[in-house]
Amino acid sequence: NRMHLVCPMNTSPHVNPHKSGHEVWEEFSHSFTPAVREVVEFAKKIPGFRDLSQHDQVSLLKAGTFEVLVVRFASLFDVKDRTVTFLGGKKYSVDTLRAMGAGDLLNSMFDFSEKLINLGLSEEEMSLFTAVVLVSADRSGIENVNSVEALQETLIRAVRSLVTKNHPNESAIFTKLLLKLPDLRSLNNMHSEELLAFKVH
Amino acid sequence: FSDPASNLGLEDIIRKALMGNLEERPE
Repeated sequence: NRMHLVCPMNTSPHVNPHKSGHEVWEEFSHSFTPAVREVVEFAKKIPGFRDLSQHDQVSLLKAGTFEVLVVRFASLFDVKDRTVTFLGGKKYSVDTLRAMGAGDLLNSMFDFSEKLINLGLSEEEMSLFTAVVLVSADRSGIENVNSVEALQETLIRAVRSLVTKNHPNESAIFTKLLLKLPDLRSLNNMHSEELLAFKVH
Repeated sequence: FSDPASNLGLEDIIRKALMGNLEERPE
């Protein structure tokens, strides 16, 4: 009987012990649904995304929503104060969340958020990078890999061009940014394992 | 647990959000 939900996409990590597992899950789902809808709205605005087959649009969103949310909500992880702000607006320290059962994923999220924020990207750069995260041709279940790959390459070229223009003296930024992609995959896998543990409980 | 998105109910939310505009369009 797990009593805490340590994901910041929740309003609070505290779970009402009188609620059933199903009710807890419904409440959590209600909490993260608006953020997922925002990811879908963002995807719709990526030039070319709506031209992909409906099947591939759904597959990309299913596989990449978590990673997009990690990028969009990196600022919830305050590296300096070692706190996490939940959607309800309250901050919780790492120690508190650890005591509630948070594991390695929490540390990895802090590491990722710190490195991403330290790149000092503009809103436009971050937005284009987020599009690259979402449009990845190697996600499972893609039926028209060539179309997704072509769109991904266009988006990568756009990010490179923008980052090179905005940071002419920092040639490594684009490389560092691309290296965030495998980091996100790794976080996604860890997150799936945590979800499995949650469902099993 | 090969498809965490489906287990989360994500696919439903995604499909509805993707198709939402079509569904809301008046006949």
